[in-house]
Amino acid sequence: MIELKEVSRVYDLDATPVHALRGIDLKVMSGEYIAIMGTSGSGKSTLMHILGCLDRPSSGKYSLNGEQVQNYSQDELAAIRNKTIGFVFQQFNLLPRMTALDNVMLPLIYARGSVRASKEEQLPRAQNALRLVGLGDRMNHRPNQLSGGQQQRVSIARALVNNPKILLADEPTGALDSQTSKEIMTLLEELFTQGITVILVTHDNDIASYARRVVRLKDGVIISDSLNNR
Amino acid sequence: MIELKEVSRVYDLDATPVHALRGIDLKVMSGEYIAIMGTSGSGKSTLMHILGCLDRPSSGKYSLNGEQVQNYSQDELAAIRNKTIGFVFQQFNLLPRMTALDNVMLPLIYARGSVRASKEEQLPRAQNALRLVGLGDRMNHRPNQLSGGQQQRVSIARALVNNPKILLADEPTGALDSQTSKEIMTLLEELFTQGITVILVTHDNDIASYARRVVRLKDGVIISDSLNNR
Ligand SMILES: Nc1ncnc2c1ncn2[C@@H]1O[C@H](COP(=O)(O)OP(=O)(O)OP(=O)(O)O)[C@@H](O)[C@H]1O
Ligand SMILES: Nc1ncnc2c1ncn2[C@@H]1O[C@H](COP(=O)(O)OP(=O)(O)OP(=O)(O)O)[C@@H](O)[C@H]1O
Ligand SMILES: [Mg+2]
Ligand SMILES: [Mg+2]
Repeated sequence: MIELKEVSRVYDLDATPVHALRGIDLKVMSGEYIAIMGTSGSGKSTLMHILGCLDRPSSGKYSLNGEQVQNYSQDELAAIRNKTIGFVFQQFNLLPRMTALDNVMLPLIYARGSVRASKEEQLPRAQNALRLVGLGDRMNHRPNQLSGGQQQRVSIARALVNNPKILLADEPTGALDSQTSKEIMTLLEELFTQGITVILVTHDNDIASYARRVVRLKDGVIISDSLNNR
Repeated sequence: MIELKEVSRVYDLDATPVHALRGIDLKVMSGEYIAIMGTSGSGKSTLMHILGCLDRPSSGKYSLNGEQVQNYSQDELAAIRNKTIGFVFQQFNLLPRMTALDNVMLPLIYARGSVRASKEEQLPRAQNALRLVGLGDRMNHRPNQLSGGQQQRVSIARALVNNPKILLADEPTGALDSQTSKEIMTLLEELFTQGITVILVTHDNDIASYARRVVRLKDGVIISDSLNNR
């Protein structure tokens, strides 16, 4: 359902281009659970942004559920994202002037078509998502009134609220203590059991061990891709 | 050299006040190496901001090198910070429109008195700090042209550039893979050997094991404070 073929991404920065991804081949079946690992700067977030239709490759092909999306317009990509993909950003990307609840409501408000929840359904859905990540008592706090790990969890709740078929999570437990991390990983395991495709970036081996397959990046290249011996 | 007595911090948020810290007693001698741990939302960053003179307690006393700073003005606190303290923020707090190098130059430009480096010294110092954290080839990138772990390392370089006597690091390896984490922890170990007081927040037991003493927070209270059996 996800296939990257010879995908490269070059950032053109003044004189020195940065080859963030080089000739990536990656196939992901529906319902898989994959951990992406690699050193700082190896290209993990760049890969996640392309997978999440937030960025286009410089070259190569991206086939998502049968559609060749590498040349889609911004609007076409936005439609796919809203309908199919939940994205947890490495740096959360919360809107600073809105409360946790408002931030989680946004994807519900923007949804179109069959994914869209009715007006009466939207608020309870957002509230439930926040309770699921342990923030039932923080709904009216704005991001700067939340701890780092609480902001991260708002970002996770927001990614789940449209019931996406693909969850892309860039270091979803980076700011969490081990107890709270376990709660989040139990939630992701539950989603995986329901058939959702889960792709997460982590630098933590304990977190990676929850996945069924591990892909390792180094300098923009996949250096290994194998099943997790759990 | 650092002494908190009965320090509390309450955030007044509409109806429900949040008691982020409650009656904290903490003594830190010059040259100690301490890890602060605890669950998400337990008060670690709040404690670090008070220690770093970025915030005042709601009640209680803070004695820093013999001065009672809990009632100092913003300017007086800023002067202490610039002269004595290096702070690595949990969310980096880099200025988005400046390059990595400009960000690291800022504390050098703002330094006053004996800490201040001469104009010719400032640029090489900033460049060295960036090389120390492995970013010699990323000096002219702006934050959104850097990976998460690279931004974190710019924040670390910036905290070190005025040769502070106290380094406060709020999850300094949260966005780093294990290899890069080791490099940063080796750097912190080196600073500790030079006599700098190091206080770091981490939720990672491997990182905490580098410290000589571990303080654990839960719901704004210190629940344990003991030497690390290394
Ligand atoms: N400005 C604020 N207004 C209201 N509540 C706040 C504010 N800042 C923090 N809080 C609350 O205070 C508590 C402690 O926050 P703090 O950032 O110190 O936690 P932490 O231990 O650093 O957590 P984490 O590990 O997630 O970073 C949290 O429950 C948070 O919601
Ligand atoms: N907009 C940009 N312009 C130039 N270079 C960029 C840009 N964005 C990222 N880079 C560079 O591309 C490389 C890959 O970045 P990416 O964010 O994908 O790394 P990462 O594997 O997610 O790292 P981390 O583990 O630190 O988050 C890095 O070396 C980074 O400096
Ligand atoms: Mg990244
Ligand atoms: Mg914190």
